[in-house]
Amino acid sequence: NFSMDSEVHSSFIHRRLRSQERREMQREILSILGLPHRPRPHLHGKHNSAPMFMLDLYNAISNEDEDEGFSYPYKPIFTTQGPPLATLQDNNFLSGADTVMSFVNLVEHDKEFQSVQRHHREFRFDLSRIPEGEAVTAAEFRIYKDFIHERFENETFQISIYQVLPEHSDRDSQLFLLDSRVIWAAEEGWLVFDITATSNHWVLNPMHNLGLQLVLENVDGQSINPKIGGLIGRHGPQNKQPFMVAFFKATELHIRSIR
Amino acid sequence: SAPGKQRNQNRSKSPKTQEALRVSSFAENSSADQRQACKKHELYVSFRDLGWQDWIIAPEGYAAYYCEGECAFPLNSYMNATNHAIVQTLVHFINPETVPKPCCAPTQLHAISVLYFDDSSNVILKKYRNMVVRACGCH
Repeated sequence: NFSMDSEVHSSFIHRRLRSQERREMQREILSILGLPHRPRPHLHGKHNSAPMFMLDLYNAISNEDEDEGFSYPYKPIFTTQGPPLATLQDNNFLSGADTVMSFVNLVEHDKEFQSVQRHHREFRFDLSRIPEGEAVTAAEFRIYKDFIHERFENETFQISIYQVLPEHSDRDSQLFLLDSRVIWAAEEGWLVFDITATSNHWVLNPMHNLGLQLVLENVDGQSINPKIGGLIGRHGPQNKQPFMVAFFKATELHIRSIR
Repeated sequence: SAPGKQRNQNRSKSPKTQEALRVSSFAENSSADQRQACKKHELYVSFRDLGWQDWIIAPEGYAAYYCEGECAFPLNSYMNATNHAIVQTLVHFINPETVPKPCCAPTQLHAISVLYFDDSSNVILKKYRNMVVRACGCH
């Protein structure tokens, strides 16, 4: 009966789900999304730097052809008053990513380590929960640099990012230099460091994931507190917190199991 | 095949008119049979209504659509019928007890991107393919 069909159709659309139906619907949709359970994030920091960065990325790609992978709009996402500080030279590999994931820094407090030799700041990211069947195609470490009023505009600093290597019995943990660049005191914006190789290494060898170290030096080569250089840490504004972002490409075809 | 008389009458009409008539005739038959042709129906999946706004950042939901309706002769072009569907319908006519009609199912599916937190408060932006029905057809 057509009229009955219409009623059924109409009621199907508008009827509110009962709690049991709702739970089943949730389970079904989670299954479609490939998630074993509903994620329960500890923090609700939607205004933190990483979620905001990801939301910008989402908005940028949402108008594109959905059949294609993400094409990464590689302009500085957080435009600030100053010029963009850094961009990756080659972003071809970023287009075609199936998944993009940001990672929060797990170091609880900014320990502005002041060893005998030098100041440094540590960062750690948990890459153990990356989506199944995905390979890292690119990864970046992002840290915000604020304008420093107390400094001369033409003053420069050297910022270096190191990968912390595991300790051996005969020596302390070593550092492997990933990138180094000179920044002006007057500059402001996001600094972006390519950590693709390191991320791949960490994914393959989770035990070797001992994080990153950042060292800031003045023109005389003396290490200085990163805070003095305007680098935002955990005590800075939420939307300027350092984070890591990785781009993934599916390595295998996911076939949903028949239920 | 159409009887000779009818064929002569139709000869003066353009193929488009014939097609329009056939569609019209089918529509009449459908209403007589009180059946609905295979087509796309709206279905909005609301992540907000599912109570997931604490972990799904975007979108709030998406228009998923679904396919529903009868796949029966004549399988008009707007139904995106496959050649196999026509054969399937014929065989169904011959042996309706054992051979089912063609299925009304999606012929074109598109992806959506979902932005969400994981358990560790990391954020994932993932493209999920085959989530939105763009077109339905008979298979």
